[in-house]
Amino acid sequence: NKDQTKLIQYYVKV
Amino acid sequence: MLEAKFEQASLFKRIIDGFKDCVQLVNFQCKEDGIIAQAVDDSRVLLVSLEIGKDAFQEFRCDHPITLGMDLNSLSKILRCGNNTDSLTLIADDTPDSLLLLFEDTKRERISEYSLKLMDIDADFLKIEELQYDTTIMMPSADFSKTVRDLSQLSDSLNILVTKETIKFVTDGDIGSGSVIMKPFIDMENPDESIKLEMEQPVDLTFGSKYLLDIVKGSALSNKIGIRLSSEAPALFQFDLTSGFLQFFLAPKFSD
Repeated sequence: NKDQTKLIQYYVKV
Repeated sequence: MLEAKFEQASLFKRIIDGFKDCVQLVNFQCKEDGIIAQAVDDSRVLLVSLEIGKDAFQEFRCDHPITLGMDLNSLSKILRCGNNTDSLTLIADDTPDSLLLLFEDTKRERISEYSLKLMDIDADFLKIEELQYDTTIMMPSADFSKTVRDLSQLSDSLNILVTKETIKFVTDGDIGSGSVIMKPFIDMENPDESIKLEMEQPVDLTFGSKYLLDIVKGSALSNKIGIRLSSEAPALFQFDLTSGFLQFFLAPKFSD
């Protein structure tokens, strides 16, 4: 089984 | 004042239908060169980025930047009221609390007018850096759509592997497993049927099937889909408009 990553791990909020 | 006229309402319908099932509340930012929108799904895994350039419109005028916060479910209800071949004009004043949608059937001299209440939507905006992707695939959107729909029946995950000359989609679930292998080729007579592959690095990535099923709903917008993959960043799936695009950024799954 693999874990789903989240966008916030790659992008920053502006 | 915003006045944005689509020659055919069907274009705006297809754009909204392309992403309304994964995000609901969206801020549309209208500027002098067109309309852009960005929204993230509730699970924070899939990001939608839309750009409709002014050249996609028959007429476009936006004197001051304005933001139209819309509930896509409500917008869809109104869009279903117009015929596909009607022209559709979006009209809003500089500090709007509603958006006017005007459908016109010029042949029958029929005009339908709807007003959609706008919302204040407090949404995060994510900064997406320009990125060098490991692999770029351009393929028929119908082929990608069928592959995703077929393989997603077997598992909640779908693996995309790209090597020098092969694109492989693999799924492995409780009821069984499946794979679809494609190779790049050029169709001289129907260029849109071609599969192009540019590979800097092989990739082996896993994505949630449910998000891919959301993404393929954009297929009505374009015969082709661009897929950009990197082991370091979310994948980019792109449908091009005559002016603009609908992009989906999807975070991958990894082994812990």
